Amino acid sequence: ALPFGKKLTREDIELVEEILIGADVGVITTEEIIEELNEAVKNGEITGGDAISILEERLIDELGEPLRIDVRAKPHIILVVGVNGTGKTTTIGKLAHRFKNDGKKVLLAAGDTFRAAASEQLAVWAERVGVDMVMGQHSSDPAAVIFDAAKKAGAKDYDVLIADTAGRLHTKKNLMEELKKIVRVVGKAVEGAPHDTLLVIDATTGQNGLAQAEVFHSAIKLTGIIITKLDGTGKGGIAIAIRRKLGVPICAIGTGEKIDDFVDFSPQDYVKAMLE
Amino acid sequence: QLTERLNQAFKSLTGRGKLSEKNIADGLREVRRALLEADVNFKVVKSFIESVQQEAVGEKVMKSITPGQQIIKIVHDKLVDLLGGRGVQSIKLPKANPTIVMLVGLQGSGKTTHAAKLAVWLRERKWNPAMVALDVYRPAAAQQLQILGNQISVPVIVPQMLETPLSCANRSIAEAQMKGYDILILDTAGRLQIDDEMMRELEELQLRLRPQCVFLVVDAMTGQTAVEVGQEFARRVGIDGFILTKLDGDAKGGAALSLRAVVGKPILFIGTGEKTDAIEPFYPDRMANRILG
Ligand SMILES: Nc1nc2c(ncn2[C@@H]2O[C@H](COP(=O)(O)OP(=O)(O)OP(=O)(O)O)[C@@H](O)[C@H]2O)c(=O)[nH]1
Ligand SMILES: Nc1nc2c(ncn2[C@@H]2O[C@H](COP(=O)(O)OP(=O)(O)OP(=O)(O)O)[C@@H](O)[C@H]2O)c(=O)[nH]1
Ligand SMILES: [Mg+2]
Ligand SMILES: [Mg+2]
Repeated sequence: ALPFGKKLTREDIELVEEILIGADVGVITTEEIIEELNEAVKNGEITGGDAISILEERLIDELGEPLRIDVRAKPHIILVVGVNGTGKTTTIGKLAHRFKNDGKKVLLAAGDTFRAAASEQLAVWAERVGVDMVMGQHSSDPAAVIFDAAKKAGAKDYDVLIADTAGRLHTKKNLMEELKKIVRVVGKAVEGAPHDTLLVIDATTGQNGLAQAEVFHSAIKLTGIIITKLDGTGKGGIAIAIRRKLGVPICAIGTGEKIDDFVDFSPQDYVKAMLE
Repeated sequence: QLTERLNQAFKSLTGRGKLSEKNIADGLREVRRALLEADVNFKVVKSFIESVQQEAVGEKVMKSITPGQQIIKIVHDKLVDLLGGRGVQSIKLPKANPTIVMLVGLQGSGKTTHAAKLAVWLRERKWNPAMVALDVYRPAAAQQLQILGNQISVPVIVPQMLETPLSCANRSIAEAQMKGYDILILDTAGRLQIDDEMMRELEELQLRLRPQCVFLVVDAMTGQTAVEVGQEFARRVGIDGFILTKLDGDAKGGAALSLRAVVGKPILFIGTGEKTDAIEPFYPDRMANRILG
């Protein structure tokens, strides 16, 4: 136990560093967290417990409230975005399954009109889940596909529309402009849309995850983050840096490739898994 | 930038005598941060910094460059060395009947896309390639490879109804021999290195097919876990080289150093875009600049 008013020991700091850096929290965020913990110990805000348990408490606190999607609007439109290969299309299948089980009428929009077999991939998910899907021609304007889907969602009384988009590196200005256009256009189709914009991040991503979140968030306002592939050895620690810097909450995590490998985000479970 | 940060750290130094242990320790603290920020593995950074430290001790302070620049030069040269040395490492593809290249890796790393890129690259070098879709799990995986094959006019062999990957692979070998394809590119399903059943599938493919070249396809934005992934694929399947993808983004790509240092196999190609021509050979000194930049 830490004696009142003392600093964290050299060993404590090295242990915390290794855990946080090893989890992809990043060296700068890690240094900040260690500094804050040191201050808290010096000021007597923390008077006991080992380094790991005070770290656990701090990280859980840091992550704040998870995002729980609140299907208020009708149709409630969710835009799913992120860089290439993170798990957007698969996650949409899982999300659709979740909403359908909650008794919602769900529509999907195959907004990736670029990548080979992207719409076909989403179509398989639509069929598995038992929901309708709107798709366009290959190379058609994704904004047009999503606009049509939004109009249909409104006209045909759907509760939720989930729009898939093509993976895009945040460094590609023209692709980020395309995304801004999608947001403008869907807002014209349905007032207040998109009601949620979710960034999908791969749990194995390192520091680039923060740049991704920053650029996507400044281009189109994110309402939540989904971390996929947490069934692997990646810890997704960059989500902590993202939460600290941008304040965007985490909504859910992907824990596999099957339809129900989808878990509401729990800061406690997530931090415990990171620290073991 | 690292150079500026190091110059700041060494403002008071003049170009005389040797770099002191303290100079080096201060400089290396900045280098360590830069390497970790670039996603180089924590343990790899530790041993890298230690070896640079040993090399830097006693180096004479050079008159023509600042101490900060001098430390960077030592670090840069060592990085280039670790990444494979000057120049490009060429891929060895012995003739077999047919030669078999297999792509493996985590989900979403870019395997399917790079199968097509490799097919184009090989054809430019007078091979007659065909691609084989061995991913029987992901929705529309075979279709994805087929569409790419159509785009580049390379034949694609896809699994039949309920056919296993091994059976499809064997059938593609027979087809290659019959139709004169001299190289087959096998695209496998993405998998976690800790998924025992999926890793056993790969072990069996490797054992039965004896591919001449197994590439681990790795996303350049992969963080600290790259080492665990690389080691496990190398241990269970055997890796001949890496393809580092999505380098057209701004990920520093430190995973490259971690993989090369820990697995000891070369990075042979990098992916620089979504189109089928976006593949280049790997240049260690360009990568070193990127990691340190
Ligand atoms: N293990 C694991 N694999 C996942 C998870 N989520 C998605 N995947 C896999 O990751 C790969 C990529 O998933 P996609 O849904 O195609 O990813 P995407 O972001 O839509 O990809 P692009 O549209 O090409 O940018 C697939 O093989 C999925 O099965 C997860 O939570 N765990
Ligand atoms: N910008 C960029 N995108 C890439 C690159 N390589 C692949 N991609 C994209 O990354 C995403 C995933 O590529 P895939 O080829 O489907 O990846 P995979 O490893 O086959 O995925 P699984 O089969 O699900 O494991 C797609 O959107 C590709 O277009 C690259 O070098 N640069
Ligand atoms: Mg997709
Ligand atoms: Mg694939």
